[in-house]
Amino acid sequence: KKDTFMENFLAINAHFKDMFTRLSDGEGELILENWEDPFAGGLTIKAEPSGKAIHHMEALSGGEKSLTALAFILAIQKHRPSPFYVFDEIDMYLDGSNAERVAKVIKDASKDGQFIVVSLRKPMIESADRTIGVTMQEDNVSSVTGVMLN
Amino acid sequence: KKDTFMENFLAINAHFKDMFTRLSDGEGELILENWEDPFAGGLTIKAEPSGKAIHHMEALSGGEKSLTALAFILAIQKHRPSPFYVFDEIDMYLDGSNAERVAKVIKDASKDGQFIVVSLRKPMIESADRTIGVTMQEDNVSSVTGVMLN
Amino acid sequence: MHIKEIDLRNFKSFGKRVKISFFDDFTTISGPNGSGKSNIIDAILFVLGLSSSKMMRAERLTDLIYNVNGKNPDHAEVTINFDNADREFPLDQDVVKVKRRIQRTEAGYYSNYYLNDRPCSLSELRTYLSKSKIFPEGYNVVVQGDITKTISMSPIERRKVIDEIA
Amino acid sequence: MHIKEIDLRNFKSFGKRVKISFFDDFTTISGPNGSGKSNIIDAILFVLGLSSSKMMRAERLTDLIYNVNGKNPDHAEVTINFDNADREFPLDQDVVKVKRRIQRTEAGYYSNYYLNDRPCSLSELRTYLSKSKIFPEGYNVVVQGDITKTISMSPIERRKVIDEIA
Ligand SMILES: Nc1ncnc2c1ncn2[C@@H]1O[C@H](COP(=O)(O)OP(=O)(O)OP(=O)(O)O)[C@@H](O)[C@H]1O
Ligand SMILES: Nc1ncnc2c1ncn2[C@@H]1O[C@H](COP(=O)(O)OP(=O)(O)OP(=O)(O)O)[C@@H](O)[C@H]1O
Ligand SMILES: [Mg+2]
Ligand SMILES: [Mg+2]
Repeated sequence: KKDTFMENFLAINAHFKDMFTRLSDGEGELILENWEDPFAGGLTIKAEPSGKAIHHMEALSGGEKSLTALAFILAIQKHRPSPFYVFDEIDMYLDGSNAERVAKVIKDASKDGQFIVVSLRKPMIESADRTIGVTMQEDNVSSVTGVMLN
Repeated sequence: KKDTFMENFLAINAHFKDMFTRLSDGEGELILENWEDPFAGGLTIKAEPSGKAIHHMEALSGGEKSLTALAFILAIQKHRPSPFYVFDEIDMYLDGSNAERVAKVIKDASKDGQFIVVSLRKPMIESADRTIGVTMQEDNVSSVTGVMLN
Repeated sequence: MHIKEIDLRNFKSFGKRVKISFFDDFTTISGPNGSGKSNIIDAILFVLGLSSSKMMRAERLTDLIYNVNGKNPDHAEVTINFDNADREFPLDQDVVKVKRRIQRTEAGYYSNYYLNDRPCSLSELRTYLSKSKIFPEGYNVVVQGDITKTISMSPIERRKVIDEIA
Repeated sequence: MHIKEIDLRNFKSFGKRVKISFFDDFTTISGPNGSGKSNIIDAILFVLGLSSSKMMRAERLTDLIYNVNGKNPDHAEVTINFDNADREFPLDQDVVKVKRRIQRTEAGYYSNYYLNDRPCSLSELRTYLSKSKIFPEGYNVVVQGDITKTISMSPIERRKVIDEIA
């Protein structure tokens, strides 16, 4: 049990380091609170976006927290992809250049899985294979206005 | 005590109705749970954005909740302005047209008070009187890059 | 395995039946505030049993049934058709259909799950889903406003996500 | 009354002294993710005693002192100069200066408030501030990610905001 956990953890950690660097130019790492007995402790994240000194995760900015969380989810996806990923406005805290970086990484990850992403931001919409438009008609009825292909 | 409360409540409610309509084209109203004895109950909000049927506040979308919350804050500001208002990315859930609407309303409200608004969105930046740029230098030190006048 | 089509009937703001096709790549959903984008995500959570009513912004499950001035149907239904050509879903079929229907009654409501039109329990559905790596905690779904959830969860909760994968 | 200038010394990411001028109209603050925008808002909450350390994303108050690889000053200070020409702040002066300083010590830390360079307690400062309609609950400040707070607060909490105004 511990062996399987460690095997998965080390593989995911390797993906996390890579993904964190791609998303934020800095260095990140997953850290077990108890390496001897992982089940006795938790998992923390060391995040140093764009070469900054290490701080509590709490002190990170809204954008930096989003990038760190995404690196964790996408590291797991690289290791063991789920059939599909559904994200609702994950780019809302991101500035222009980070929104573009994230959109590119998702486009790349969509080679090994299906991604359905709700977004209002141009970088995400322009990177996708297609966009489904939704609108509200009278009587409070939602409808799909058709699909734009990129 | 009840009289002063009711006087303030009715004035704020009148502002809320007006502000809600300006921000979302619909109808909104502040409702006391106990009109006889306001201190025995709470205050709920009736929100019908762009003419939709009334739903629980919980069922509103991210953008609709933001507009409703802003209408409440700005209704109080109209009635009894604080010396300053500080908002950090209040426009993050808003689509383009709502972000513009909110920026115009804040520009207008800034005639009776000081507004300091952190934002990454163009409509807000373009409506402001000036923009203070912030950047991170080496050594993890933040600095102000100067001020752009509109 | 991937989502091929979602079929919404009277689910939240989808008062008219809507079928949305999906492909095995990168799709965005966009539109004005309040148009129904997050309601589509809620429909996915609903039919796969991935969440409580609170997560779908409803006080009771019956709040998920379309309800506007006088139009007040007594049921809502969501169906997902999965493309299962790669047999990732442990059934030997090219298309797997998962449906959930909620029916309002005098006394309350019924909520039923169906796998290829055969009634099944939530726990049976979950056994199938976790074999294809769709877990009840749904870390592969991020609802609106929740992107920093993995940062604010406790270290123990975060470690448990890896346990599940292992 | 309005904020005329904010002076930051060693507060969070402001390792170099920074003075920011403000005017009595509509100012936006913009810049890349992680550049220090929200830290300016935290500085306003800090100096006016409007929040707990948790709201400023710090575990302990000493986490608010600039701290980067080896550079580790032992104090942080924020000063706000208010333009008080309209005498909204109940002191007969054109400029009112509110300062807060936190000093790390062997045993822990000191945190002191100053009004026009004279030490004062938080409760004394709060009495002055509420006369100029700056309330401790700070409903005139919306921190990042918190815009829908007025919707998710309880009806009683929401009614209390009106009580305060009355
Ligand atoms: N049972 C229901 N019947 C009818 N309409 C409903 C029901 N439940 C929710 N709604 C409506 O759905 C709308 C919210 O939709 P949704 O949250 O999907 O919007 P959105 O497109 O995600 O918007 P945003 O960009 O602001 O996040 C609300 O206006 C609400 O009135
Ligand atoms: N005590 C401290 N010393 C040095 N740096 C700190 C300290 N506390 C926080 N920081 C840094 O401040 C940064 C966060 O700044 P802030 O939250 O103001 O960013 P922001 O400009 O609001 O970004 P966003 O657009 O993503 O919200 C973090 O990168 C963190 O490392
Ligand atoms: Mg939404
Ligand atoms: Mg910020």
